[in-house]
Amino acid sequence: CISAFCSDSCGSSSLCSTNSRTNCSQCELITLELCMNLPYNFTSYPNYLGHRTQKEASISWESSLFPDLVQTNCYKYLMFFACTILVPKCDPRIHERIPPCRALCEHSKERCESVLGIVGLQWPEDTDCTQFPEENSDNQTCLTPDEDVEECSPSHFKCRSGRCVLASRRCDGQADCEDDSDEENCGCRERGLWECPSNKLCIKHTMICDGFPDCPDKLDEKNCSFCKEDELECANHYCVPRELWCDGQLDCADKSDEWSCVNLSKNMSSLTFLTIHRSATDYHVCADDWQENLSQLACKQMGLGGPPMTDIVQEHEQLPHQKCRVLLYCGRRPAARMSKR
Amino acid sequence: ILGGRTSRPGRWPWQCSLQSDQSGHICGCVLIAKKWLLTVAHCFEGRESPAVWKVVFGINNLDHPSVFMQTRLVKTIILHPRYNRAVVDYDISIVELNEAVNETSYVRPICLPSGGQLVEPDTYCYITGWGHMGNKMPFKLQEGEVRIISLEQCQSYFDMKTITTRMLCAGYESGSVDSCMGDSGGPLVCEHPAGRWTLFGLTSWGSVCFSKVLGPGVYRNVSHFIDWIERQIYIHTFLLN
Repeated sequence: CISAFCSDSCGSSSLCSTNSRTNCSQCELITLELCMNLPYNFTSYPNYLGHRTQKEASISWESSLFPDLVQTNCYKYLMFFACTILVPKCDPRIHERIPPCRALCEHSKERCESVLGIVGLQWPEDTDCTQFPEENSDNQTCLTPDEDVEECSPSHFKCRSGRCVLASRRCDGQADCEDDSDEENCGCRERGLWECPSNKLCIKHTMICDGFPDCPDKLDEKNCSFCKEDELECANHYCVPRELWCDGQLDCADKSDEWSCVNLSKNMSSLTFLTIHRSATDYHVCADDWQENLSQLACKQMGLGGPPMTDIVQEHEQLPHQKCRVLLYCGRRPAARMSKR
Repeated sequence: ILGGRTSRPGRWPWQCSLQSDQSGHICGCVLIAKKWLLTVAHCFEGRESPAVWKVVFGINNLDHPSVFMQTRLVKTIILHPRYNRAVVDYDISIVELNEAVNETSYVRPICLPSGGQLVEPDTYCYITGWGHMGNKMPFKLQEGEVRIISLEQCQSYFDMKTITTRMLCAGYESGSVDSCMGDSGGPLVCEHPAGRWTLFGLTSWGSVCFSKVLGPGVYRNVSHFIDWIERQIYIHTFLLN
């Protein structure tokens, strides 16, 4: 408000009386990736190029121009200057933007405008250096770079020679630094990736433990859960108590606790014992009270046809006290009716 | 896809969705060049006019269009001249788009096999699609890993139907992973050691997949049609346009 401080929302605030709103701007955290390494964290919009938001600045022509231009090494503090006009520093006490000093603007323009001219481009309009104050003049503060200001933004890699090249060009197989330093020590880590232990394949960190195997031996999906002793890991790495495995209820979100619960296990003599996977353990089925309709049901559950043949056998003949097991032979899978998909 | 899982967005950048304004997603399709798709011919039964179709690329969730999505209209539909809806042999078609797609990491064509390049039985490959999951139609693209089955073995599942060399069978005896209604026209792709993916099949037909009678899926053997595909694209690019 004209008479007081800026309230939370300038446009819709009812705290200002009618006609008493001024064009007040707010300090906001810098999110423009290009300028994340500045010695200040807050900015204020509109900026000196007329962009109304950081989003608008991020897709602007200038946002792609300056990072390209900085690669020509035309001026050490070019990126610092670019950021002072793309994301002007905001003074949190007065909620006002602080301009770059005129000398910084003039030096940037003097040294880099001619480089742009070579490729037929123009220095950005709206960067008339006279709009910026002289250092130590009129009690106005302005920004100058520190000696140790980082020349390359976080999205850039600094060559040994000092030149900045786009980080995406680091370890891409093409030398971009004149000293080839962007192609040295190129492991997964240098590229911000994770290395599969077996074949050195590099994958994104977000691909680890996401339920999708990316390394050939699926090592990126190992050790993703810390299940308790009485729990088992679902395919999507959630933990579910063992006793809920194959209990007929869906407990894993991906239903993996109810997969392959009925099987025919072949032992050394090729007998097909009916096997039930229950509470995370395989059991042969006891033949007590076994009925033929249960054989039909088991074959059906496995998607196999009939008619089933059932045998009741002793699993270990040398241990006659052992209970009898169900030996099951199902028919072939029924012939499928054709259907276009 | 039965027995599959939800795909990570962008993993299958050649997968596209053939849609009509009235029905939404109808069939899958595969991008093979910036202006050309492959799908199966039976998708166009009763809807032969290009005007009723649109093709959506770069999408994972059919219900939530993403910023990577691109939509194109259909200029030409080329059905294989030997396609017969009663026999389902030669179930393949080529679609020309009205405008090329912009190639991005989310929209990218897949390599075709060479004419004689065949995929061996017991090779593991992937199928993808927005088809039926057995209990519901998914919004998100599903993927499933299937094993290539020899034609002889495949024939034993379909004694009422002849499996020809224009077909490719893939799946499992248990039918645990399979394509289903709505996956037609989508890809069966196999990865080579260098991480290079090749399109070997197009989802075509199989058992009534959400019944209890399962079996492998039957796919169009793309290798068999390479000459025809190349010839059609040449004719429509250089001779007819």
